Amino acid sequence: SRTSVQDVMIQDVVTIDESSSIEDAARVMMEKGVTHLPVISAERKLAGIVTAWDVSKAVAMKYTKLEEIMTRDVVTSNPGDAIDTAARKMDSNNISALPVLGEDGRLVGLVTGDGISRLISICK
Amino acid sequence: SRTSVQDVMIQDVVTIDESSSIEDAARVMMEKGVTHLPVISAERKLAGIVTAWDVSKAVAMKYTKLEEIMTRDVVTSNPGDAIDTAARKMDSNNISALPVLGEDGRLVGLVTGDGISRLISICK
Ligand SMILES: C[S@@+](CC[C@H](N)C(=O)[O-])C[C@H]1O[C@@H](n2cnc3c(N)ncnc32)[C@H](O)[C@@H]1O
Ligand SMILES: C[S@@+](CC[C@H](N)C(=O)[O-])C[C@H]1O[C@@H](n2cnc3c(N)ncnc32)[C@H](O)[C@@H]1O
Repeated sequence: SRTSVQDVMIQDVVTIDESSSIEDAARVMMEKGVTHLPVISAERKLAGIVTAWDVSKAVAMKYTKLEEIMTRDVVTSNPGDAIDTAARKMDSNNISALPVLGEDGRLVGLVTGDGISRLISICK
Repeated sequence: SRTSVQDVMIQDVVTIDESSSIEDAARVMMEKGVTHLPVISAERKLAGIVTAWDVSKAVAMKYTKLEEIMTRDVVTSNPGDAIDTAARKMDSNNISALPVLGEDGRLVGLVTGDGISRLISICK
């Protein structure tokens, strides 16, 4: 039986609120040791994503607001997707992680290129 | 025949000099679209590595010098290593990329978790 996104995704996803500052995002990434933070709106919906690369862009371009660096058009995955579907989606979009949305559109996990990469030791 | 690091590594690696500022590193990451920059010493040797996560740490902690955020103890790979060796090394060190050093210790590539992840579509 094939491996699905649900089998490899991180379930305790660290997120930030849309009202956060860039510095808040940087602090959460550092404290939690993550590079990707789904951004949650006041209505508890997925509003976007911000990554350590976006924070670097803020440093380079001297941006000061989270909305200037977050990506609103989020590429996501479903728990039942095969992992090669997720891997291909990341590759074609040149991104390293996909928030995973359940049937009601709720955030249920995060699947990463690193998480998929660690499965290679099993198949090769 | 098994897949080696040489088969999947990025060969035109973007690097920065040890004398660079944090802002230089952020600008190079943004312009080249990368998250990992091997740091090269004045003697053209691998002195360390700096990533977008390190730049975020600088934002969170208000560090101002590259040497305050770069990692000097670099985990590296060899071109002839099997990719599952590289994947395991990244997983056990909780990192996403390994500079690849040739026989003379020279930087010849960069192997990433994302690069290995894209192979999954081939084996599953
Ligand atoms: C196109 S990538 C290029 C740099 C590098 N490959 C990386 O992984 O960060 C950088 C951008 O992708 C965006 N991004 C990351 N994950 C995403 C996702 N799941 N959906 C949409 N955009 C995403 C980030 O917000 C960032 O602005
Ligand atoms: C331990 S990881 C944790 C965060 C996240 N997993 C990531 O990939 O960035 C963050 C640290 O790893 C360091 N790092 C990245 N690649 C490395 C490598 N090949 N060797 C040693 N340290 C590395 C970075 O400099 C950064 O300080």
